[in-house]
Amino acid sequence: RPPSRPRVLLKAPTLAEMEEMNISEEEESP
Amino acid sequence: HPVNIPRREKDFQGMLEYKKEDELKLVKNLILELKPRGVAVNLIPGLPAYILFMCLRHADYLNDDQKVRTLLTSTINSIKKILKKRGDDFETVSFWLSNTCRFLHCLKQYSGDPAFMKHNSQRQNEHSLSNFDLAEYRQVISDLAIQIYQQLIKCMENILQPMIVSGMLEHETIQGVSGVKPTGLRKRTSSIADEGTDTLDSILRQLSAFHSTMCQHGTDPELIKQVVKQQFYIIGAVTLNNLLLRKDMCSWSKGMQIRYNVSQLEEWLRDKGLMTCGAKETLEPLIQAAQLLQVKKKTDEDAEAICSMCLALTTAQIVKVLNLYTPVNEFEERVSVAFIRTIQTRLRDRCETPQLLMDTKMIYPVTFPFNPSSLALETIQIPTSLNLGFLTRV
Repeated sequence: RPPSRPRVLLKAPTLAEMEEMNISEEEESP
Repeated sequence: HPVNIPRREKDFQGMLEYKKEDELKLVKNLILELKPRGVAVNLIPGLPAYILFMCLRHADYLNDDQKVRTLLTSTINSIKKILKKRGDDFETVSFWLSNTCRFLHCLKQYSGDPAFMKHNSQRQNEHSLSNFDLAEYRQVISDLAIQIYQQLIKCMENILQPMIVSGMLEHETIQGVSGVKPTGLRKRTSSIADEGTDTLDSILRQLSAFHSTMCQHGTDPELIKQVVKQQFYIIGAVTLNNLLLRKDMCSWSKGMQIRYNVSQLEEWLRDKGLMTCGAKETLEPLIQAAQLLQVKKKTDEDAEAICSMCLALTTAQIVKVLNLYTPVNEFEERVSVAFIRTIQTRLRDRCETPQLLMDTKMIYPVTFPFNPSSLALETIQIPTSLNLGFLTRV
């Protein structure tokens, strides 16, 4: 079912910025 | 007492529901701990990419931008992490290159952009993302794919490079051609046990191993072509550079051997249906150097023929080969200084850099042509071996 309203553009960080974000997977248990 | 009746495939929407707190488990089991050589061998090509995309579709369906963002970020970071850890393993790099490309294709195919929907079924169009435009993330993932591609090339180069001189130049397969060794040359002794043992056959076997791994991983055919072209470039460049540095490689019989080896490489391309990928063309400087070893090098007419034949070689390279040329028997002579002068004069007006050696580290720019899949997301089942029981088919 095609949406009736336009999609919202999600702003993305660059690849390098993303690495610095220290996302959850960095906290994985040993 | 409720009976668990399996849902029919047509009832599924091609999404996978997961709890936010399971995101870590998802990337851990699907990316960080997946062994391409173990479990992944039996998966449908690109399955991790489809699974991640189906999770993403569910987050999009919930209109939860934060969930979409963190899934994409975790996915990208986990792929980078596994490649940092196992980046020297060709299988791992090839596996994640093909899955990253598949994920990128899914983001396009289901973006809702008509440009990417031409080959979709009605049902696939219904599965387009409904709330978010992920064009910027597509760019990031394309950048990631470029990084992985470069890593794949490096990885392949590390395996292939040590085989090239031995297999392409030193090892002789044509019996009787060089029965007489070039005068004044001694056989190089190898300092490392393995050195000098690689043959053209081992190079061809290695190329086939790379090729079959990429095919198993469902790598896009257009991408395989680019990898093969790069492989051939490296083979040609390393071979030519060594020829230009070694007098014992500049003889008529080596020219013969190189041409035979090139024909075997061409045969390999033909066998794999890769004749149009531009790989053969990358060998042109080497082919011309081999021809240069075999043509007559005496008269003005010979000089003219050489200049019109060796268009893929620089003047420095042509002159170097002529200087190094070593007769194999008493019927041949060294190339005269006068002849080399004639060549230099004829080539004086060529506009080129005075480059002698080829750049073996050069990497052709890569592209990832859009390759939509006909696979229906709603039919995808997750093998229990992936330990993703916390995902719910929706």
